[in-house]
Amino acid sequence: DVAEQLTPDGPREESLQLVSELKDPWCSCPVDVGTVWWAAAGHRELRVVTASESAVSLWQPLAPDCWGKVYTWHLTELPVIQIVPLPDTCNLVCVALGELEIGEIRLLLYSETDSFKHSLVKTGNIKAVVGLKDQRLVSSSRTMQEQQVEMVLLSETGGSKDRQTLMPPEETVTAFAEVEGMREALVGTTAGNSVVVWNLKTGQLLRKMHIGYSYPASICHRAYSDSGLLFVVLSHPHAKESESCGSPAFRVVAFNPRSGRSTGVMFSCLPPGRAGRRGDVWDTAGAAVLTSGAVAVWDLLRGHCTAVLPPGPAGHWALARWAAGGAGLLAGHRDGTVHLYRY
Amino acid sequence: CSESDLGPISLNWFEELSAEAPP
Repeated sequence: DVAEQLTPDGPREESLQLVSELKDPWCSCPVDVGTVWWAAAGHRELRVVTASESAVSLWQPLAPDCWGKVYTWHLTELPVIQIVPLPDTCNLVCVALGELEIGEIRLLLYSETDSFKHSLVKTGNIKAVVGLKDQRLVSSSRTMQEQQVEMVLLSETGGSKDRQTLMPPEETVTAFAEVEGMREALVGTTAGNSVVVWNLKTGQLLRKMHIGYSYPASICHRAYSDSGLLFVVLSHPHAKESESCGSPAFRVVAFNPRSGRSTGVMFSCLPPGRAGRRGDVWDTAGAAVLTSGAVAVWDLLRGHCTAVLPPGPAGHWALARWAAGGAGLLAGHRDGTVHLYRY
Repeated sequence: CSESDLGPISLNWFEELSAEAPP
């Protein structure tokens, strides 16, 4: 696998097929892109969401290769930092806003009676947030004295139906990931480089397992429970390049939650000579923007880099996000152009 | 990975840890 990646004719963009392009001439500084399921007039379709610091736009497919902007929410008090994907939720867009770190989380929604509006879900010094299936949102926030980890059950009208406090670990939680197939389990990574596991129903902190010192500041993206083991997809934004392994982009690590022991299962490294990455994972595929301005895609189960999108005529790629429901990869340029690729 | 590397594996780890962890 490594030999294949080292060949000059290594992965190209063949496994990514350009489906369509959308361009917002008013968006000069995109901060995020994503997709949302939208139900209207009796059917459900996937729509694209683009975010700049002060506006979030909803895009509707008009024809197979053509998108039109449906609506723009203007958010003027705090800059938008990221779109928070809400799996299997319809007609709700969740965004995180703040200066250097997330200060508030808002829902952007449309209702028959109120038209388009937005509502505040959470405020504080928010360190990490994740959207889960069944309209649930989990976040960690910190005061000088303590850390709060909370799950909010969102209502269809953009409010909060219920709140559940989860037991916080001593270390700050830096990322969350849902566990595929286990509705009540949630994993997180901490500033002390551990993986923690919660029971979402009871709020119990079940286990803290150290990742190891070789890969500091690991970020969890997704987890799968199988055969009594917990397989966690981690990215390593700050790992140093090593002669034996190259630069790790993603690793799949198997944890035994009973014993707390772990072992590396699969290793996906950056294409040779590349550096930097900001990653996203969907199912078993990983994607990241490299500092060279290219986008790289990996099959995480095989450890293969399967595609590289070089910087195009419009310049460096700035964003790479997987669309919901296996609809492909969204890649965004700094000039506001977004390409949708089938993968 | 073998059981000797990772220690005893339980298919019901989530239920067992939930029963053992402080409420």
